[in-house]
Amino acid sequence: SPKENFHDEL
Amino acid sequence: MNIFRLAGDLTHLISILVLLLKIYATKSCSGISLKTQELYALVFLARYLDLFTDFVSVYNTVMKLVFIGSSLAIVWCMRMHRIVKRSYNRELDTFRHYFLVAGSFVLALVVHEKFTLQEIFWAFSIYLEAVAILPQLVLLQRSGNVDNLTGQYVFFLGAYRAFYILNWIYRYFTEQRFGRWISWISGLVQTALYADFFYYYFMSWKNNAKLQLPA
Repeated sequence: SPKENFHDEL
Repeated sequence: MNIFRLAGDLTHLISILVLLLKIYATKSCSGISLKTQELYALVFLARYLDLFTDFVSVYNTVMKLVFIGSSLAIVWCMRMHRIVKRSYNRELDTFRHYFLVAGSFVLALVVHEKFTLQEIFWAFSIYLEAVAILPQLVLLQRSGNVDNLTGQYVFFLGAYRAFYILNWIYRYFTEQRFGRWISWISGLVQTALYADFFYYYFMSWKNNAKLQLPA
């Protein structure tokens, strides 16, 4: 999932 | 958001502000590689395609827009601004940056997590960012003397990825999540490329001397 991939990083 | 991630984002932001300050205050871009600035603009445009599809937070959106906007503005200034462009060290900034773009793109086509447009462009941006500083480092080495603001700019730009690595280690232990291999390897490569620069930066700081890179 996107969450697993640290999608909150820049 | 942990302290390392915040420090990473802030050093990244500071590096851009220092560069803008240098160009604005001195009306000069001497010592700055247009090649590196173009690569960074490409990095942000490729990575933040998700601005159109995902919303994470106001913070993320604003930062993404700042990174895209500032990198395009710097490229514009160095190419178009009547006064600023005169100071560009064109003859020293000869790194063939297209090879970095092509190499990163081929690598992204081969090594990615999913074969989707967004994932391939994301991986491409991570690979390209890892090597985007090379034209800048070559330019500094060729010109020998590094002015104060340019030195600070490169230092903060390098520090940013190092803080991100600490952030991934922290997240691994606190969230039991690993993130992505692609980021880890590229981040380590990116930070390692600065090792030499960091060494001379700290030496000049310790000795209170002007930053000089050996030819």
